[in-house]
Amino acid sequence: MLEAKFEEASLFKRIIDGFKDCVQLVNFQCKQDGIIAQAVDDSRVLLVSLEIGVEAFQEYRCDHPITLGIDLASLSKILRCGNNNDTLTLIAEDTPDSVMLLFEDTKKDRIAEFNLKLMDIDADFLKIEELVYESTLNLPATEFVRVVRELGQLSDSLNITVTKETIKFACDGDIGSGTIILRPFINMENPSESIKLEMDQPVELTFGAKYLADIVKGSALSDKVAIRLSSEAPALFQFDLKAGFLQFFLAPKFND
Amino acid sequence: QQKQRTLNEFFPNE
Repeated sequence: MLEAKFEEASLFKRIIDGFKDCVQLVNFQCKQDGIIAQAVDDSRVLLVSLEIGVEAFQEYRCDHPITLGIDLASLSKILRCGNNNDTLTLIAEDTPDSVMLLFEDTKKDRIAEFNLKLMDIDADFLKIEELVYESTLNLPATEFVRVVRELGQLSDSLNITVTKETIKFACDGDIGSGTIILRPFINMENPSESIKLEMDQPVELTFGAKYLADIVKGSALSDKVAIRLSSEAPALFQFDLKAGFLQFFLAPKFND
Repeated sequence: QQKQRTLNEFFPNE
């Protein structure tokens, strides 16, 4: 039996909104130590990996591993029903056909119950090895969103070059080109505004702008994003939760 | 001209 209670429904809504536009059918694996999910987009370029730890919940109980095969478009319809500050409890039997979503307002005057039918999703699980990255960036999520939105208007590709002291985003499209250079700095008063750069080797990679436009939706979860780059592996974009994370692994483009 | 790579080139199926 699964009973997973979020103190505020808004947390689960933001998690789902963070990746529902790039993947649709997702197996959520519920275990004693929390909920994990992994899904790859149809073009097999972007992989989403979600982990919600037990501490993200107000109450959590899962006696046996349970897989919930969920169509995110259907789940989103139900999530729009509850209020953001309602508590939200996910309830499922050990071998469920459906999952119940229970919204309760703080006074317990309004209790709304929805049942979402589950799906049998035949998704292969990609084995992600512990990867070695050449550069790690930490940016304010708002800055990352801005760079992707601004440069994404000009081209369908976005190039990232990391050297010892600068992070350069560049694009070159039919209507023109653009470059945004960020330099690391520490903001003592507002640490989340800082830009950090750890570089073992300079790296230059190009990514599809449309995938980055999907990834920035994860910024609703965190005010920071960590970007890990390697010339030998997909890039990792990570938004941290209070307990857990939402990760996007994005395969780069390469010169033909 | 740049070509998009896929994840299968990097991650084996389990």
